[in-house]
Amino acid sequence: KWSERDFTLMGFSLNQPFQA
Amino acid sequence: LVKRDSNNFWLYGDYGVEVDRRNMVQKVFLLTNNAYTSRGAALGYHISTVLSLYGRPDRVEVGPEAEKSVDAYYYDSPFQKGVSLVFVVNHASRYVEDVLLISAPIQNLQDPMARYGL
Repeated sequence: KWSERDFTLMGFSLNQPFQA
Repeated sequence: LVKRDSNNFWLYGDYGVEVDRRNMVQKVFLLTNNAYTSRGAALGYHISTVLSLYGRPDRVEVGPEAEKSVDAYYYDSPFQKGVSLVFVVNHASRYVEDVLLISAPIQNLQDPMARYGL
């Protein structure tokens, strides 16, 4: 029932390159 | 932009992002109730709404039960080890005070700024 999107916040995923 | 040790905190109006020295996102947190989680939860919501949106948490860290203490409800990502969506909830009122997406344990849950790592 979980999707990867559930573990994003404001469009950000963790351990991914930051793009302002 | 706020620097702490080797990490940078990008603080926007409604949310903040912690980035490490390799420019990788380490933490995201909501700052106002104009920002929502992907399932539509926000600061100020009652925990019952969070539970209806997300179901039973994987674990709950309960505070010292003082008037202003908070509890943390953790939803652990099945996709990325160590990643959790966390709702910090006022112990007495049961309203959400903070929402964080984290990759490392919260150091001092009871301190609002330390909670962010700031």
